[in-house]
Amino acid sequence: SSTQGRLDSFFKVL
Amino acid sequence: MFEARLVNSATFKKILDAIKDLLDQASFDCSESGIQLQAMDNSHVSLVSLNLKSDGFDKYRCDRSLTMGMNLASLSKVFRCSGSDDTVTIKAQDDADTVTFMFESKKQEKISDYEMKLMNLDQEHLGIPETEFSCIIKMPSAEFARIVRDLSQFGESIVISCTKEGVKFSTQGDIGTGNVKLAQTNNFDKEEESVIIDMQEPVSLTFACQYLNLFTKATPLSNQVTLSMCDNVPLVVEYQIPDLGHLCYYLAPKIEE
Repeated sequence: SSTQGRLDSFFKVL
Repeated sequence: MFEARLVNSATFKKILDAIKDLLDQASFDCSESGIQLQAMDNSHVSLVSLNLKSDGFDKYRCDRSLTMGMNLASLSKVFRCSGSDDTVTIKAQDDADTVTFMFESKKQEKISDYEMKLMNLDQEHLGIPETEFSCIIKMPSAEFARIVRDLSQFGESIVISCTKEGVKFSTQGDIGTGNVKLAQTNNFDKEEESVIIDMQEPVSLTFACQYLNLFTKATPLSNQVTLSMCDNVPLVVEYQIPDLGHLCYYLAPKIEE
């Protein structure tokens, strides 16, 4: 099974 | 003073239709260079990035940069009042708490205006790192919408696999599996009907159907869509808006447990 990734782990908050 | 006029208000309506199911509210950042919007959906799984360049508008004036926070359901109500051939003019004073939309019919026999309250949104801007994508797939946007719609009937996720030979969309669910393979076309006469693959390395990633389906709401904006993929990096789904800019969606891949 797979879990949905979140964008927070890929993109930095400026 | 901010003023932007677009002869074809239907384009703005299409943009709105393409983002309103993903975002409840969003900030439109207006500057001399144009209008930009960047916002994540509530679950922080996808991001919408809209860029409309100032010279794509029929008239554009922005004396001071301003951020207009808008409720997109309210904005949709305003644009529902426009005719398909209307011209729209968007106006706001500096530091205003409202924005005005004026719709003019082709022969100018009907002019309507709607003033909408702006919102103060806590917006966080995200830095999106430059990525060297392993695969960039350019294909007809209607074909992409069709495939996503078809496969969504069977499963919750779609695996997009790209090799030199082509791109494969696959799904599996309780009733079985589905696969759609698209080969690269050699039909250079009709660019908008072509499937063009630029592959450095093969890649295979899994994405939620629900989000892919929401992205395909942008189909009326462009004949072509570009999918950019790289291992462990969000998918980029890009629609060029002719002469005006582009609308990009980012989607975090599903991770195997």
